[in-house]
Amino acid sequence: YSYFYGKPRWSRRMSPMTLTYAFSSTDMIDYISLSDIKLVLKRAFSRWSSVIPVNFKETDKYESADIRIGFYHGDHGDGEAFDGALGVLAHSFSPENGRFHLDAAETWAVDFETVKSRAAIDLESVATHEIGHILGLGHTSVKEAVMYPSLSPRTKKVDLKIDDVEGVQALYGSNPNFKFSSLLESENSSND
Amino acid sequence: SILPDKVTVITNNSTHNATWHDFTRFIDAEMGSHVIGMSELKKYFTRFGYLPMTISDSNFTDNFDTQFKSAVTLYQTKLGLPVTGKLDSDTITTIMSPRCGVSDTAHKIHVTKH
Repeated sequence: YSYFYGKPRWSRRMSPMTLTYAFSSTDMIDYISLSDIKLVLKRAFSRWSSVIPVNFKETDKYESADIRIGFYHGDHGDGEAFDGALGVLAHSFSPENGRFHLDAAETWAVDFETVKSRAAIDLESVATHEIGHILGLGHTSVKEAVMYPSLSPRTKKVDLKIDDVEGVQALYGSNPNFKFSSLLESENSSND
Repeated sequence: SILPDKVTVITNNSTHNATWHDFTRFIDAEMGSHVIGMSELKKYFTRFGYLPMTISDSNFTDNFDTQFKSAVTLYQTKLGLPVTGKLDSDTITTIMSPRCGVSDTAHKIHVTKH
């Protein structure tokens, strides 16, 4: 695992820390229902909160939310223009910026059974990866980890691996309900 | 067998980005190679933090030079690929994969042995 330069992290004093997130009212995609998008993002956030003492709560107040999520085309004003279908899928910013941008030109999917495109990208996998950046993780060289930088179309990678968990817990500590043994068991069974 | 007069080959590059899909032509390029268009690959390496931003995009050559070899080696290390210093097929395939736009190198690396 790796961190951004200076190892930034969210630094609220309360424990567990609660970060709010909101969806843009204007920069979204229309071929997946908002309720499905919200469900997928909720699952992605909950994966991280299951391992660290950080809770995520959705809010309607976009401007004041800690994490602001939107789908954008091309040059969207942050100096990191999106490049159309595939290529760069999304990007987000280090703590405590909170901007979480997805490339609107991708064929986003929440279910590969109904989306047949060869270029379909799993929204939950990308969301889980980007939340890692929002929390302060950089990219890893561990291919199986969520924080590996690339993701093939029609591939789902949503389960946090030991590398992801160790990295984020070094920043925020462990969720008291988290047990490393369960993660090891699940990794061993998937390796088998 | 009877062959048609004209054979049309249909290639499907729909799973690759328009900018990166033709990087396959760089497979097997190594130190000293000169392949037209390699400057595009150098832009990719700059974009994701493997070549210094100080070099203007327009000044990139199509030569596989020492600096580019270092960038390829660093890329292979960071992406967990076999470190060959060449643009082997594993490396090109990884480069062409869709990815996150966050740079790979503005990070502090921690390595843990399991």
